[in-house]
Amino acid sequence: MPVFHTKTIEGILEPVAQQVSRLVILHEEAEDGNAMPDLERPVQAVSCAVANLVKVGKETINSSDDPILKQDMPAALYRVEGASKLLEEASGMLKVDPYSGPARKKLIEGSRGILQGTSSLLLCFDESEVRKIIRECKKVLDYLAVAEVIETMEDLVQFLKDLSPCLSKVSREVGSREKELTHQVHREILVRCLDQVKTLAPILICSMKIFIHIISQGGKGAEEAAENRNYLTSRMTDELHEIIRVLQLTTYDEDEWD
Amino acid sequence: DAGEMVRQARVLGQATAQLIQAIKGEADK
Repeated sequence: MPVFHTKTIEGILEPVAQQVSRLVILHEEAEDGNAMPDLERPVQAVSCAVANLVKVGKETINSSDDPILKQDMPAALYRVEGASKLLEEASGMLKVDPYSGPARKKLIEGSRGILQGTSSLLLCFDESEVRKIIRECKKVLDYLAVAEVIETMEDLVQFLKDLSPCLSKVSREVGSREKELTHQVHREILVRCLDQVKTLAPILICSMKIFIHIISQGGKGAEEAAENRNYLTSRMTDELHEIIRVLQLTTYDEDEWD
Repeated sequence: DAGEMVRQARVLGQATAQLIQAIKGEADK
C-alpha cells in the first residue's frame, strides 16, 4: 500500500526512505563500525540542496496567501536545516576519527531528519495546493446554492456565465489531481464524482429553464419543476462535498473503506 | 512557482540518497 499519497512526493521520497532504512539496519548490524569514508563532498551537496530548498520555501511562504502554509512550513524548513547541520557536524567528526560512533549516529539522525523534514515540507505544500482546488469547488457550491432564486432567462444566462468557468476549472484541477494520487480507491471516487457533476450540470440547467418557462407562462407544474431542480442541485452538491472530502485524504484505511 | 519547490526537493532527495550510498558503500564492505 503506497506510503506517500501523491506520485510526485513518492517519486522524491521513496528512494530516500529506502536508503535511510537500509542505512539504519546496516549500522545496527555493524555496531563495531568500519572506517567511514570522507563524506565532505556528498554532505556539501546535501547542504547546498538544503540551502536552495529553504530559499524556495521562504519565497513560497512570503508569496503565499494561505495562512496554514505560512504557519506550518517554517517548522519543516527548520527541520531540514537542522538535519543538514547534523550531517555537516558528523562529516567533520569523521575527518578526525573515521570510526567515531557518535558521528555515525549523527549521520543517521541527519539523514532521517532530511527525509522527515522534506516530507513535512512537501506535505505542507501539497495540502496548500489541495486547498486551492477546494476553494474552486466551494465557488461552484456557492453558485448551486443560488440556483433556486433564478427566475428569469436573463438571470439564468448570467448564472451560466458565472458557473461555467468555475465548473471547468474544478473539472480540470480535480481531473489532474486524481491522476497524481497513489491510492487507487481515492482516484476511483474522484473520477466517479467528477463524472456525476459533469453529467448533472447540463440537466440542472435544463431543469432551471423548464422552471423559468413554466412560471413565466403562469402554468401548472411550477412546484414539481422546482422540486426537480432542487433535487439536481442537491445531487451535485453531494458529489462536490464527496470530492472535497476525498481530496483531503492523505492515507487509505482498508477497514474504513470496507 | 509551484514546480520550483518540487524541483529543489527532488535535488535534495537525490543528494541525500547519494550521501547515504557513500556511507552504505563503506558499511556494505
